[in-house]
Amino acid sequence: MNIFRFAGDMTHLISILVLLLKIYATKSCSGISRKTQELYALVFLARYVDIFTEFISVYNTIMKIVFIASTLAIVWCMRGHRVVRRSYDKELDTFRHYFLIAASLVLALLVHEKFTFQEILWAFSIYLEAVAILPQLVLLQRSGNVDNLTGQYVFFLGAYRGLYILNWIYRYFTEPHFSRWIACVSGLVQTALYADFFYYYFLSWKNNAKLKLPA
Amino acid sequence: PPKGSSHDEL
Repeated sequence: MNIFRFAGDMTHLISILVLLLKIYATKSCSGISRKTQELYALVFLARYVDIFTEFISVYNTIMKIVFIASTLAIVWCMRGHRVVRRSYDKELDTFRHYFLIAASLVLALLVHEKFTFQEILWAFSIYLEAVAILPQLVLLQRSGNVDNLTGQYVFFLGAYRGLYILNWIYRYFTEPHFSRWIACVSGLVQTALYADFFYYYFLSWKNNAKLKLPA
Repeated sequence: PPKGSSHDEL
């Protein structure tokens, strides 16, 4: 474990905590795409099927449980909580996310490290994670206004992806047989999706203004 | 996962 990977995991964790805080404090999920959250839940469930069979470290196992539980809690709040559910921007959250699931599954069946159930689920989760933010970005673009906590949420998620790239560069130079192609190419695609958001986030920060995305 | 694998990441 290097500092970039740890910092990446922590920003990932912070992003989820910020989202939970937003929902808990404001009893509202406006500006949050339920589709993106459901895709993330699927990503974690598919990737961590090895949670009881593959032991890497206590850190890994705890983080896996935290990611699965927190994402399921968010989905549950958005679907099941009487007050929170009313603030969901259903008419703005219309991205056809089933296409993303289908495309990721097909790609996982074609490109994987080994043709086994777990490896295909792993590749599927990597591909799906790369594009899972799309419904969220489309929702923000449509609504134009981004509230503070939602902006922080997407910022921390993007930071996590950026730090993971630094982690791979570090591992590439320090580990003899670091196999990484599927994860790294998908990770680059995923990070590139944030570029536009980061540009406007930086502008709003520089001008000390509220974050607004152009229509 | 094999040593130096990206499967040891989250």
